[in-house]
Amino acid sequence: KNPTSIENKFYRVTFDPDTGLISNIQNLEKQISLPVNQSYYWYNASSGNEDSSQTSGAYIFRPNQSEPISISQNVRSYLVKNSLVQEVYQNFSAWCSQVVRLYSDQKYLELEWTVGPIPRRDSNGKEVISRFDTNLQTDGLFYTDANGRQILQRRRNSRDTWAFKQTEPVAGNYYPVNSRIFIKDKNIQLTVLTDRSQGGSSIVDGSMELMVHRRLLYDDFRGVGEALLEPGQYMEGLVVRGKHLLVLDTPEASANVHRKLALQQYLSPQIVLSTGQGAPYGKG
Amino acid sequence: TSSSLELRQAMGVAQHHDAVTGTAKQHVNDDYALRLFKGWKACQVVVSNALSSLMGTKENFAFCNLLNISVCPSTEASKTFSVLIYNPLARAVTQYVRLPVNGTLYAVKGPAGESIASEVVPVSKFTKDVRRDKGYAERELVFPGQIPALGFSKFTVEKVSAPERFLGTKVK
Repeated sequence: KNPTSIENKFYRVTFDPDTGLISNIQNLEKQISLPVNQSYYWYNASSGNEDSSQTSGAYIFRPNQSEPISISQNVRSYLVKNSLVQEVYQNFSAWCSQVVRLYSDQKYLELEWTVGPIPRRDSNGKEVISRFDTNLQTDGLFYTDANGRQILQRRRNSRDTWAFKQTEPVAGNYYPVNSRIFIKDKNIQLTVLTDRSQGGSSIVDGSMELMVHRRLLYDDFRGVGEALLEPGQYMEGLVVRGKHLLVLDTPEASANVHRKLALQQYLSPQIVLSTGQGAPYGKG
Repeated sequence: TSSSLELRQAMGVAQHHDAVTGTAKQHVNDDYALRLFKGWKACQVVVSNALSSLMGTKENFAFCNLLNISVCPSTEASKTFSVLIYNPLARAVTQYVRLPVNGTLYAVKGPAGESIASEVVPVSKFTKDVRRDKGYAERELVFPGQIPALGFSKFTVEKVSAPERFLGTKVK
């Protein structure tokens, strides 16, 4: 049986017993509950089409259709429950897995994802995303940071300073996410903090996605002259592991949480080990 | 002796737009990564010297760069070790530490010798699949570390023998 929930003093995360996916996140302090469906998908990279010969490559993100392909809608999962930490391990496929983690006294939910090596035997370039689907009424708006500094409001299929005609419904709405992305309505804000720069967007209202890994088969003719294949040490593609931190709060209170947390991500404490048997030492 | 100049030079090279965005050829990206690695190796000596100076003892410090895949030879093999956590932020933080270990029970003590709550959790199958032959830790030690602003805390970890099973005595 798939685990059904984990919780600490501040958060409760509920999982769908049939699919094993996250189905609801609650902020227990603020009594906020948000149905969230979180899963992993991949966009099939374009190798060019009738409209344009442009391929997806190192410079260019161009999926060949607007709908991403689900890696799995049913995950195998198991729970490790202790007093300091509770973890649900989710296996989406042989090359995609995730740990949903709640430490006992921390005011955020941690998602540690592991993606790769991305297979290419099917001759498809793949651009892998983590997507959060909610029922928030976001009216085409979402928010991303600008190099970890000010937050910029993004409006789907729109640009502030010129009359914009959208020709790429997915790629044309992707923005850099250096530290965080969020969506909100009047009462609830869902914020995701990243541990590295990624691309992100909100393609439909209430949805938010981040690209975590990509492996492509063609050069994009923008100068690099190579496909973004990255074979890695074992010549089968890179395995990437990273973290997304989720904060669910009111729009008024969220900034106070995500600004501190983002700084702690960027300037994270450094661990050094020793055997503890040192000789006296002075600058002289 | 060492200098942070090597890392600063590598960072200078990596300001090129290809390095920032990842649009270089593979062999150029490999070179960016190698330069950063060499820079970080040089900085480990700088950090060791700084910590020795702050602590007043010269120790054989180890930097575990593969903690994200539960690999650290120092913690996997040792029965006793110290964990120093430096906090570069201007406010105190609590950081959960995860260290790969092979024992089942550990005693963790804080900077003042106080006992710190800790627990040992199994390393996931996903991690074992990813790390290949880099490490073999079966478990991870987890504990919360409180670290002062712009400073460090030292924690000592000691492997505790699991209590022997009470076998009882035969009574005639």
